[in-house]
Amino acid sequence: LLEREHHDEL
Amino acid sequence: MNVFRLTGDMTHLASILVLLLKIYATKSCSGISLKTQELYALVFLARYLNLFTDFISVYNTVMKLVFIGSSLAIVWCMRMHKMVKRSYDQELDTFRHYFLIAGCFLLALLVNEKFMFPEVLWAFSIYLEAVSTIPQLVLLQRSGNVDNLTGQYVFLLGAYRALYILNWIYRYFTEPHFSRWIACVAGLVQTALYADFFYYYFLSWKNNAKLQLPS
Repeated sequence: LLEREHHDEL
Repeated sequence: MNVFRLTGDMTHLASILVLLLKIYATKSCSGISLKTQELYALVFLARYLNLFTDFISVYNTVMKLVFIGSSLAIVWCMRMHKMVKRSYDQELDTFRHYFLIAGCFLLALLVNEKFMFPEVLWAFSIYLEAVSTIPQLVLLQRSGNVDNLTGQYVFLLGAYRALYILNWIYRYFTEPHFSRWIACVAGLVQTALYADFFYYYFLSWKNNAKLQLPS
């Protein structure tokens, strides 16, 4: 499953 | 989370606190560009849409609320507060920032990580943040002398993205699939825009003189 690009930065 | 990113976020928070201090303490926003403040409010609103859908951490959520809240409060203050808005340099703050918004949105439609609404808005916010300081730098050059708090505000605002670049370098070497090339390139452009300001800021610090930007 393509891990959705999590924008974990502010 | 690494030390570069945490320091970067704290520097960004410090820039906002210095700006709030200036406006609250002096009841004046002279030397501050309302257009840059509006662009930053737009950056945060476009970037933090996932505030309520993707929970990442308490820190992440709190900081997003602080950034959105403070940027909207500053725009409101500069537009509506009768004392503050009187000191706004309206005739100097004339950079046509709507072109920046349109240009960044078009670029985001063309260059993004995935052609999905949230991703296009995220790329838009990244590009817009990279150029959002231009009206502020133009205003500083036009207004010549810069008061201390304004100078510190702009310095901290520029320094935070420089720290983020160190964060991206660190993550690139420590995380296998890390790639944030959109944020990285935009971050380099954003930091480069501050280059001459950093130079004059350093000179004023070294010579213990007032910060003067050549008009």
